[in-house]
Amino acid sequence: ITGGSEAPENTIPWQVLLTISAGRGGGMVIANRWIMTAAHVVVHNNLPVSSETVHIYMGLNDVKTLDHPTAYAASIHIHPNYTNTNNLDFNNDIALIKLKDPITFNASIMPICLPEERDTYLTGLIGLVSGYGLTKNNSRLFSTNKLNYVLLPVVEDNICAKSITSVKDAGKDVPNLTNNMFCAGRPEGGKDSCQGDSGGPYALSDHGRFWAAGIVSWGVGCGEKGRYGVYTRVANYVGWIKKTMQEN
Amino acid sequence: SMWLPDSVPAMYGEVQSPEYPQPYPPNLQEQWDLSVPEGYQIRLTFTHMDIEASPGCYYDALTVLYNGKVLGRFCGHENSADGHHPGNHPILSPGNKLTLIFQTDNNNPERHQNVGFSAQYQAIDIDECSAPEPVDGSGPLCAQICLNILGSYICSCHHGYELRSDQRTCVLSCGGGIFDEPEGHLFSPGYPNSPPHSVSCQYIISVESGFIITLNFSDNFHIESVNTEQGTKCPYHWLQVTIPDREPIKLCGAKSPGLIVTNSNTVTLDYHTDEEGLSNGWSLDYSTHRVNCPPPGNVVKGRVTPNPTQFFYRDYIFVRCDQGYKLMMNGQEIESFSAMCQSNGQWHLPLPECHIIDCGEPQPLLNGGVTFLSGFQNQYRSVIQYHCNEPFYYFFGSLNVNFTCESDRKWRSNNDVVVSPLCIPVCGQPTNHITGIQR
Repeated sequence: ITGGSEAPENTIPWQVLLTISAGRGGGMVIANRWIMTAAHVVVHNNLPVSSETVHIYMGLNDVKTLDHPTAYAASIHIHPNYTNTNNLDFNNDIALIKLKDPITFNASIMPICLPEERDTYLTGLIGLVSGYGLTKNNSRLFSTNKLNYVLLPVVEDNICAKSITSVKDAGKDVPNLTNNMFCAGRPEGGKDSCQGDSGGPYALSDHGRFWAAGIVSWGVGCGEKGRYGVYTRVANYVGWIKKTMQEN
Repeated sequence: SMWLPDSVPAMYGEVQSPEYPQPYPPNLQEQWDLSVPEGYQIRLTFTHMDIEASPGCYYDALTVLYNGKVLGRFCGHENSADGHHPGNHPILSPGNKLTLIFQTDNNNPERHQNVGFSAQYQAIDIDECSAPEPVDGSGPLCAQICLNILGSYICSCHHGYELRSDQRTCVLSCGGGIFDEPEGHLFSPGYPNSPPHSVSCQYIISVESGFIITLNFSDNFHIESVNTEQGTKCPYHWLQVTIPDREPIKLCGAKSPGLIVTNSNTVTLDYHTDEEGLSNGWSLDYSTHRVNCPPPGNVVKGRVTPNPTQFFYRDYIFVRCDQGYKLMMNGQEIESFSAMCQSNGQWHLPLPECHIIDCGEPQPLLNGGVTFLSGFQNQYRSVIQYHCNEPFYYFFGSLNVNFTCESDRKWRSNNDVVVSPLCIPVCGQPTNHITGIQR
């Protein structure tokens, strides 16, 4: 998280830290046996990672205090239409991890709500993005063990699309923006999600109740001016989420 | 070869004059010998008779005979005043044979052709028993009891006597009389007249176990007794009443003992007279009634049914517990209870008890808990309340759910639901909030 703050205890109880091999990613609790994350977090070299290699931490805000995983993965369910073969296609960047044992919820671990199916997100709504990913200070990236968060508004699709086009025009290969994605961030930059936050929650609040509007997916740089973070539009996947949970 | 049944006389038949219903020929001398089985008599009924009428049936006649004795000589027509016609009255033979002789002369009236007769006969059972006593002094058909049967009769004797080999007269023999019917009548040989001397009769009344015999002597009681200074003695004639496990009672005198309740299902009566003296004897009616069982009592929190004023052998009682209670016997729960009044006057099972039921420990609630609101040890009517671990879980639709221990031993909610409630996780509502005072 760039330009954010350290999260006080029990303020983002759905936050999950995933460590897979040497990598770090985020996730969110959506039920007592289910974690939602980004597909690219649990896919390595175009292959799903083994569930044994996934370590799942939750309930605390400081990675240093987590001496052993909170839960273990029983199975990983990647969206069937996620085909990021060249690392430039983040369409359908969503996956579910089923846990071996159910979690009992408390103040530090709590599920985040899911949106209504096909919910729309109003431009300008402020969302809460969180994760244990890189932070930035004076244009230098830092690793952190503390859970950070930042509040970012939903960006209009056209503005986001233009931002990405401008990058393309500059001759860089970047993924396409699809209807299954939305953008959040500030045009002036500085505040953004970053590497290591992938799979983590972008939460919108409705009358004090947070719901999972997006999953940290990709972006060009972190917190750069005129750039926005791109998030998986969870409302487009509520049907698949329910189906996967029921069938498993 | 083939066996043919013996010729058995017919039970009925028909007799008609020659060439009937055509006119009969002259110069006839026709005879029919009718017979039916022994023990029956013949009833002959004319369906039509048309024989030349003449005074005394002199010319043409039908003569009916039994053993050569003429029962009737008939001629004429049923509608004519001439001749001698039997009309509609049947002719009954004294025995099982009957002879009919039809005679005609050589001359028939020219203007009227007589057709003769047609008659039917049938066997009628003879009630030998109601026949008058023969005048030859041989005595009645049966000395004591006559039973008419079809085609015959049977003689029988009163208790205390048996049939002689002549199958007609009876000889005193009163041993071995066993009475096993629920009620009956007994009397001494010859009662109310004095029997022959030296009578030794035994009567055993023995009914099913569970029944009690009551003797009811008639007032007309007379057994020779001797009055002594010590009171009435029965040295020569007596009736001894023996009831198991009790001292035998010797009865004599002229006063009826009246009612004797034996409290036993077996009573032996021994009647004895010697070769002298005079006793006119006795008679009694005996009856039986079922043994009593004591009232079974009451069951706390239960009901004993039925509830008559008295309980008798083979009566059943049933026990049901009040709602919320279960039947217990010897520490074990039983599904139902019934007990029968036995022949010894005891119930075959003691009464059970009714214990309050319990629903067992309520199902634990995942991510919730249960609290007792009222009642005792999960017993009937106890009320518990489930709750979810707030603020992280909640009941869908309500804050708390009350369950009551019902009579079917299930915890049921007010909505009659049996299954435990479910605690649903609360989502997206952290207990701590990110707040910023600075603007």
